[in-house]
Amino acid sequence: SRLEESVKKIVTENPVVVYSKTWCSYSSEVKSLFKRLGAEPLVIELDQMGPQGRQLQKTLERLTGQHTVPNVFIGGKHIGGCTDTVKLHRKGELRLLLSEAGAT
Amino acid sequence: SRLEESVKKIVTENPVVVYSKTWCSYSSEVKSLFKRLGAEPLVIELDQMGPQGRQLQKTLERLTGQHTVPNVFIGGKHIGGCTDTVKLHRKGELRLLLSEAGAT
Ligand SMILES: N[C@@H](CCC(=O)N[C@@H](CS)C(=O)NCC(=O)O)C(=O)O
Ligand SMILES: N[C@@H](CCC(=O)N[C@@H](CS)C(=O)NCC(=O)O)C(=O)O
Ligand code: FES
Repeated sequence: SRLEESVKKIVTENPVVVYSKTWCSYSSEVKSLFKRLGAEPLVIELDQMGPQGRQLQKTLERLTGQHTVPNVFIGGKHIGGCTDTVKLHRKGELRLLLSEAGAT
Repeated sequence: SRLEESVKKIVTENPVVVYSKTWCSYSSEVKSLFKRLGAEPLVIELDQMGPQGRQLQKTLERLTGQHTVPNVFIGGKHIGGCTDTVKLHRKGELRLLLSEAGAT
């Protein structure tokens, strides 16, 4: 669909993309982890887009199998949520992924 | 108001009370921390009560100054949110509060 194509385009053209909700602490945590690592993620706040936000969340679920926020992509690859991103960081793999994607 | 009285009654009659939202990971984190410590909190899911949930959240804001979830009480005392509760645990003070309140 058109929406799926636009998500694919956004996640391949931007090194780090976070689909988020403004009032969600897990979304804030992952956004601030990226900032601490020197990466400036493209953040899309699903709750600030009216009905399109819900449509977009359904599209993300179709594309990734994940209906929850935050929904994180690095270098066009689907990473998962907050706990997935933090686990990668603890294992020392996040910095590598960010530099390979040209985010840092 | 009647709602304020009912909140005061609930938090004094139950050793641990957590006002939560079912889909919020910070709410889940604080609920599982209490379970791990052997306390069975009274959990009130604000998103499962229809319009009363929003009313209740406003009442909690008036009583505690906190509009966010999770909203935690131990022994009738307002503790705060997830990060406040985790901080108390890290300092070794949460177990004491729970046993003093008769939760463990
Ligand atoms: N482990 C996941 C949890 C994600 C999660 O449960 N997110 C919540 C908000 S914190 C959500 O989107 N809930 C909506 C739902 O469950 O329908 C992560 O770390 O991102
Ligand atoms: N530091 C607080 C954060 C609480 C918080 O921001 N909760 C969010 C959900 S995770 C909330 O209630 N957001 C609603 C809002 O900001 O209006 C805690 O640990 O509980
Ligand atoms: S809504 Fe509470 S952590 Fe996401």
